[in-house]
Amino acid sequence: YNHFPRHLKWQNNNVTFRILNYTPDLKKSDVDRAIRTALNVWADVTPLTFKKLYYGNADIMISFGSKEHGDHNPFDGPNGLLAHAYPPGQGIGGDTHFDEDEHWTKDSSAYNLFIVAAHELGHALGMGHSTDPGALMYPVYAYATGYPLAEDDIEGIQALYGPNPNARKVKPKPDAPNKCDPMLTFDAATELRGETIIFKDRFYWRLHPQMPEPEQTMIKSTWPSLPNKVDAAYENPEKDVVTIFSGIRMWALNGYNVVDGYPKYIHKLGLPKSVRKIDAAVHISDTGKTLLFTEEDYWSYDEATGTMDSGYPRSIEDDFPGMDDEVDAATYHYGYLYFFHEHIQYEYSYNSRKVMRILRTNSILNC
Amino acid sequence: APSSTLPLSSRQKDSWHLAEKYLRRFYGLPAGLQGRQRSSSLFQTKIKEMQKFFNLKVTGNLDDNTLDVMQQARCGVPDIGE
Repeated sequence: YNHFPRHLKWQNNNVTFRILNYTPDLKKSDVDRAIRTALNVWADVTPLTFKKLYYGNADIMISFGSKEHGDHNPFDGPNGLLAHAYPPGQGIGGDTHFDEDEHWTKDSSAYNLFIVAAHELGHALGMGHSTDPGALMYPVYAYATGYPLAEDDIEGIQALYGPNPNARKVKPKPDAPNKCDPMLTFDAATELRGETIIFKDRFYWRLHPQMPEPEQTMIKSTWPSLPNKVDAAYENPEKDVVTIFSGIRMWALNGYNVVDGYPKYIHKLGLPKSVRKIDAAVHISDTGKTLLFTEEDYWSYDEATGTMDSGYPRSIEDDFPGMDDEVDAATYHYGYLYFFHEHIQYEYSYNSRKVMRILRTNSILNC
Repeated sequence: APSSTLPLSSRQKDSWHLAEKYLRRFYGLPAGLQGRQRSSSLFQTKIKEMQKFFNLKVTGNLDDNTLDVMQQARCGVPDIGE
């Protein structure tokens, strides 16, 4: 996290706010609710209280405006700059402006007002931008559901104001995973139209063969309807579909679009109801089979017939000698299976039926 | 960064213009002539600051990843400084 220079903050914990005008994109009550909820996010973790004024000068004056809107910090039309706010202080200090040329929503269909308001009000209270992509105070817009603050945000605001003396327990989002953590584990891995996608917590890394440096993004920024955590994923390149597993549900993606009719239950694939989660999945293009790993066993699914192969489940340890007995994630390239378990990656030759190399899990992330 | 003496394609000019606006707004790059800016070490330093902030590979060059981030919708408050 960062603060503004001189750690600007409100000297009085009782802060006033006033909403000067409203966007026509939402009902007035929706705007009021978004702003109030955004303020409560910060109030819940600090001693700050927020009182709404309906006339006169408040500490935080909130307004919607476009292009040049009176502060010589013009907006830029749709997209680009979404909003800005000033750090605590007299006059314009604390004031929060939203770009009216954006389309404001209360869902993921455009720019979610609550998310942007929570971020901007963080500035109005003294928070600068965070370098943590999982933090609310990260400068780039990302849609997310659930509790909006990461541990990084809470540490930052409490460094200014201290904790809430009457705090109810909050469960902050974990900070973004560090790709170069030597003990890094993966949740899932898959190919997607020539790129490799690695899932970890609320995030995923996208690896392009020509670009050594992976790009980290929040899952919900790309696929708002996917859950925050993915258990397994695989691509069927013939159908141009990526299947995502989380708990007993699965989603199908066609590129970056979720296919209609999903999620479905994983048992539709022919798995018994006793299977509550898939740990890893990988499609072997040479055989047309998809291997689904659960605990110490695995299943083989025939993509052409849409049925489970007979004789399964089988033991991972028995059929993949040299491998651990459980798998976190798996991919397949040019005759080699790459199994990820904890912080170790096994390069397994499908033809020779043996482990050829052992690497760190995060070696794939240019570490 | 390419030398300011070599002619740029229209796409490259757009990229440099975008980067200059971005760095001026969010990283305190002082205003200056675009031609001189591109080859200045200050310009490269600011690109590096931005790349470090966003956990990109720090090269000082306007690669595709860097330009991608510069085009993402975001908050208008500077990332560093006042």
